[in-house]
Amino acid sequence: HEGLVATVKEAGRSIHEIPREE
Amino acid sequence: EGALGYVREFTRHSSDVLGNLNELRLRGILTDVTLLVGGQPLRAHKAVLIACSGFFYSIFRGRAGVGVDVLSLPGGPEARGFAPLLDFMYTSRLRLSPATAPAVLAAATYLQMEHVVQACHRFIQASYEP
Repeated sequence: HEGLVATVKEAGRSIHEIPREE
Repeated sequence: EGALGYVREFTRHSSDVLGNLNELRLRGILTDVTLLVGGQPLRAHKAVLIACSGFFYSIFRGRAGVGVDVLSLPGGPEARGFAPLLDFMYTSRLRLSPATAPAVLAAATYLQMEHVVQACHRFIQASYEP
């Protein structure tokens, strides 16, 4: 099928974590 | 009975906020930086860029990043690798295809988005398996 998009779920962290103020 | 307090958690809130931010981006509302990627101007919010990318965090977190409102990325990613990452930042959905994955991987590496880099590697590995 043209244009069929398979979506895979990523459960893990997606982006960096900004360090908490020391 | 006996609870100290009650909290109503709106579980859709983070995705609803992101959806509104994306609408603001598409309409150019409060966008405070223009990224020149492969010569193509892309408007965005520094706050979203800094929240999603280690590279932009290191650029905009300091005072040096305050006055920057146009940023060209010389030797940086090409637009076809960068644009899907900008959409990902604002939608949580990363569009990949065998044709674009290498460019997205290169852009994610440049932007220090490690978790996306890993996802691109997994995608590329899977697309080679018979």
